Amino acid sequence: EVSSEEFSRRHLSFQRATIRHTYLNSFSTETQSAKYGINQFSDLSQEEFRDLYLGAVYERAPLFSGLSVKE
Amino acid sequence: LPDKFDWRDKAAVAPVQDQQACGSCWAFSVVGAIQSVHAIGGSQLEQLSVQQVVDCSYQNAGCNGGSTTRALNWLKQTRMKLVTQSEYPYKAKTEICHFFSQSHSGVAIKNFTTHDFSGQEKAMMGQLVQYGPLVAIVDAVSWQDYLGGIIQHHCSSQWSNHAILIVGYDTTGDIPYWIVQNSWGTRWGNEGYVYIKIGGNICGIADSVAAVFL
Repeated sequence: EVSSEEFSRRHLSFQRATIRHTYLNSFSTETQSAKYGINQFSDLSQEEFRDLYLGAVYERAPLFSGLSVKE
Repeated sequence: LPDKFDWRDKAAVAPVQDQQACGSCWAFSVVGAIQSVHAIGGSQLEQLSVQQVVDCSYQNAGCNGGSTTRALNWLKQTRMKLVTQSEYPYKAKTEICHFFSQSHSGVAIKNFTTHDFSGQEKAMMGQLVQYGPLVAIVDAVSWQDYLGGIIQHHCSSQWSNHAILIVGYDTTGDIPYWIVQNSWGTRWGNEGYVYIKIGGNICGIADSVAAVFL
């Protein structure tokens, strides 16, 4: 049960997702390539998705030198 | 290095979990690596508490996000023992840190390494085989729409925003790929897993990679 305002918002996010899918799938030329389409996140805007699910903070790491500490 | 390697084949990877609407991916990836390395060391595979890390890793922001490096550093410095998931269950919201007595059993880390493996993904494969599943940070913006298959496009490096657990790789087919466990439940992707092309630092998978030692 959602308000008509929220329903409209979710519907718009869903429509935008389908447009995104067409673009993303246009690169999938090989059988093993990634496929993009409707899933549990399709009625979220990209901003909502980032805010809710992408919670990692990147911290720069030193380049791997190829040598272990012992070496 | 073997052509393909998967820690799931060695019963060292716990089932896919669902972080729900909580930005706790950083805690799931860190705890996932610890419980795997614990199992690789000969202990029984058991799910450890993600909620403990979410609540108690004070330098991070719980469900509002966090850094895997800061979480590992906190675990190393404090020698905090992670209790089991059943003793400290996941709530998908940040709560007050619950402390356990020093005598309470749990798993603590001794050390960890974090490196940038960009341009050196073969060396990263070596680390995976040698030390166990690896914690990594990726750009997962396009993963909102992912259904399955090997990701080769639509991801950037150096714009990482999501923490995951690399559990294996497969180089036997036309496109070599990393096998990555995500924390968005089994309904997403390949039963909760995502495959990422090896080489080219796709999604920034090699930008910041951590191995843990118990």
